[in-house]
Amino acid sequence: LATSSIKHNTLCVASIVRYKSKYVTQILYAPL
Amino acid sequence: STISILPTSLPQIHRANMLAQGLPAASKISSLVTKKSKTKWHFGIRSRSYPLDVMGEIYIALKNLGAEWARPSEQDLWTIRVRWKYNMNTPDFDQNANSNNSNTTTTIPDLMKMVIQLFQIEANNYLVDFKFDGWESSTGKPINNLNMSEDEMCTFSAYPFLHLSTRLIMELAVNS
Amino acid sequence: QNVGLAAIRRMLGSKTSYDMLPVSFKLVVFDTTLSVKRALNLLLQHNIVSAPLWDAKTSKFAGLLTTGDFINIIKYYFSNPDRLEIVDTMTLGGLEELERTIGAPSMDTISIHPSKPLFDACLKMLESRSGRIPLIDQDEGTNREIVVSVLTQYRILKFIALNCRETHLLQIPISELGIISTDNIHSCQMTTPVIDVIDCLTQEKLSSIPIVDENGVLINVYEAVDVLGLIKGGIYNDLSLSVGETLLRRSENFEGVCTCTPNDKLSNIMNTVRRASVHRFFVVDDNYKLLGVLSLSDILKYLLLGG
Repeated sequence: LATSSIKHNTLCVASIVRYKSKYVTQILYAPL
Repeated sequence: STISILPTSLPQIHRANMLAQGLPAASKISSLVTKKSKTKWHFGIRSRSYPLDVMGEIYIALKNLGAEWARPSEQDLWTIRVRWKYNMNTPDFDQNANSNNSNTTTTIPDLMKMVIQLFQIEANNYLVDFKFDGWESSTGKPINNLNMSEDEMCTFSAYPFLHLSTRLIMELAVNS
Repeated sequence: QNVGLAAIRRMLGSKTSYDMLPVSFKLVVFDTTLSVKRALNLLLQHNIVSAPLWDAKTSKFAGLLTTGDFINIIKYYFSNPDRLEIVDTMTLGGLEELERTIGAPSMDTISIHPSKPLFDACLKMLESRSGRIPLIDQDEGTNREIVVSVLTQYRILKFIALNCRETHLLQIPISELGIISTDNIHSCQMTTPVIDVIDCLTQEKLSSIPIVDENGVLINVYEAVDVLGLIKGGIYNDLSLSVGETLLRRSENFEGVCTCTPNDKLSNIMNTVRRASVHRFFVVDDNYKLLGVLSLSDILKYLLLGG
């Protein structure tokens, strides 16, 4: 799990997922 | 080719034309400056608390969220193997994961597993790492992912994992 | 021309949307509980104009956030001026309710599997209002949806321009292809109130409105994406703002409006799409008098079905 600092009460988490033979960095923003 | 850029549409020229018409807004309204702040990524979340305190806070957060975890072995106090119920309606945690509620005909695995581990980066600087650890079904049925092809295995959605991670991080942030 | 079209269609039929994806790329997704204001800032920060929404309650994707949603917010505010705080308090999950309140068309729900031929994705995308289509697969183990990426008309045309040499065979002038929108072009003047322009965008389902002078000479264009700057700057509450004044909000690195003439050919048009980030072409005469509009959707529709 990758995270970035909480700004403006918003959490940002991400994970790099292999989709078939490509790589998607899926980033999710959610309110704290 | 007679393809070109319309000169009067360039921001600088548009602003000059608006000023030339003596419109007060032209000097008041500034152009949008969006700082493309490069997102700085970290693995997991960092902590400077005392290691046992960090573990205590994580267990309390997991308990508050109704999760369950395997009893840690003496050799490895810094790793927590978590499991929680994640069903379609609300991703709540499984209060009675062991109950063989046979009436649930879940072919969809509804227990997400995660490994939470504390790492020391340097003196007084720790990192809590979250790792997705697959799915289980609360009916105890083995997940039939054996016959999946390599490609199929990797078409898994990270969003439930990301979502539950945010819930755990929120719980830790709120508690601390 | 037909040889060129056949080659492009062959390529679109032989490739899948998955083939178009870079080896490594990012996908920004917003939880539906995020506030509209925060989502707007994040779109601008990532220099994107759209993002898929994730509803954690249903563990599903809840459509795409697009500029159309921000236009709905402005329209709602203009009919409810006392609700200025709406931008601060509304969450992304509330956008659907807002659509119903102002009677706006509901969000696109079109999507396609990444392994389907690109040709099918293009046809489906022509049905969408936002000019984009999410690529959705299913998690084999849990049947949950995965939004792998979002395909846009712009990226597809760029992909064709970059990968299909036969575009240089498209030598018939665009005026002879019947693809330029020329009848009752909706335009405005620099002094037109921006609310009237935004109304026109939604009523006519357009993504841009050309701005002309009293002689019909093209001066600038108001685009749907300009609404993001309007809300970001918080200046949408000044109802009397003219469209010329709101264009002052545009970022300095805006690359300008792309024009062409009726004699231009699709080979040149596709050359420009390959090199620049252009989202539509305004057809003008030698004196920049506006003659028509050529949108990416018009170009894509011709490449898929025309000739």
